[in-house]
Amino acid sequence: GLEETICSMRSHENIDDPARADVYKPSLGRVTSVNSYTLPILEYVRLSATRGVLQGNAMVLPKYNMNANEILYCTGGQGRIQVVNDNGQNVLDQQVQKGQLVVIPQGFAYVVQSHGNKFEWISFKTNENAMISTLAGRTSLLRALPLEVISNGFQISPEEARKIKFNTLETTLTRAAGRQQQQLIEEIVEA
Amino acid sequence: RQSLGVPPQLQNECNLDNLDVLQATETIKSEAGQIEYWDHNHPQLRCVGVSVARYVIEQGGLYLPTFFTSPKISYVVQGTGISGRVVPGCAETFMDSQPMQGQQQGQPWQGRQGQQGQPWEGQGQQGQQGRQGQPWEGQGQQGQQGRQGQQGQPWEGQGQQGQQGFRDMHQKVEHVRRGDVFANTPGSAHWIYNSGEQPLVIIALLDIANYQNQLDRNPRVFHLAGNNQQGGFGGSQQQQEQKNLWSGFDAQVIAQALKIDVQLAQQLQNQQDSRGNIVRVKGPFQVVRPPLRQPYESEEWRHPRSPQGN
Repeated sequence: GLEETICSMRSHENIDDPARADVYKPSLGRVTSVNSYTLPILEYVRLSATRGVLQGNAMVLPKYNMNANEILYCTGGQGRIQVVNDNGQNVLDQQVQKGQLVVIPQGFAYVVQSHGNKFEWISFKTNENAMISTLAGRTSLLRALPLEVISNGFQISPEEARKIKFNTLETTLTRAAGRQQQQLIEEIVEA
Repeated sequence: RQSLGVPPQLQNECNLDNLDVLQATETIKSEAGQIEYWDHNHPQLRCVGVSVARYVIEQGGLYLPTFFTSPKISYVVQGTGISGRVVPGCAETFMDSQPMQGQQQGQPWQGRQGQQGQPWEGQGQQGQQGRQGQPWEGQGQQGQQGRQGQQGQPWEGQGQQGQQGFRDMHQKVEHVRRGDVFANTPGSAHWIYNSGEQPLVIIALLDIANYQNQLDRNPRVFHLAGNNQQGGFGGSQQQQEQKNLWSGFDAQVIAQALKIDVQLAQQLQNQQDSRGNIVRVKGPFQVVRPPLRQPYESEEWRHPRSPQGN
């Protein structure tokens, strides 16, 4: 029996091929995951992985890991990563470059941005079927909340709640402001 | 539990020769209620790997959306309310079906609906995507801007009529009442509103030794809205002000992610909000929800008079 099951079990899967991407946007980047559904051996080791490539001036929408810790290793380029803990404190806000590692604990919210440069990474997750929950976008947590909950929670008008809930239509990747645009925003805010 | 990888320093922690009755040790007050915690560092609770809290939500109070890294099970001790649970990636299946005002007057989004069907209608959101693809998918910002430029967002640029015409949609909400048990998986957010006329009291247990909690044996609550200046839930969060998740991000990043202006993004961070995690809802709580099942609620349902009653 082992010969037909364990011994013949497929143990590898290429996730760097753009043709295999789960999320693909030519101008923004791509994200590819492998879990126990796509590679059954991961059920035994209780691990999974995600490969990501961000083009310049793109961002992965804010999200958190529901059932896994994540270890992100930068394989190329440079990007900015912000991580927020359970007290709402920013526990990481740094540029990450090739060869560096970031640990993102379960539940901690994080966002990945690339400004000008491409950013490539591989994430290992400590669950064979790691699940994420996004904080912005069409399938996000905000989108699933009633407007009343949003407007009362943040003390904002229903119209503002509507914008927060519906303005972002993407699910995973979106455009990030470039450096010039970011500086302009900062100037406007300071003014 | 020891077989599930309890750290060695905890394995000899269970001294079960004498057991005590435990009372809540800490109370965190909010604008419209309070949360009482049992000290999860107490040897008995530490031994069994759980944390317990009691939520008291006053009439018209809303417990703001939160999630945990551990599974949670709750029991409604008293009162009635409305509970919402957010399952990531699931469609918004609750929507107002009242006729939209202004449909006859040529709303900008009518053309899009006419071609593709309403994106929020029916069961086939996935199927619809599969057949036609969302016009904004796979095109990045440019594609989206193009669409907006041509047709506008369904909720924008329509003036008063458009605002009246667009109704909310969201994921499932349920009525809860005394005697109900409900469970939450790690990472799925939930909120509760007290729709009754008496305080809504809920006792909840967090299984922090559960294998699905991959962090330490401290209960960790993540708030999506509101701030808690008194801290709470013991452990790492004790004595520390708890802010919501948006507080830790750069406001500009939030603005980019949600495509809103920076000022509104700063409001999401609730920096000046001292209401706590249970806030008072001003005015009626108009959330799309099914009516209460009256026959189910009645005594006749529980004790049918006629033997023919099924």
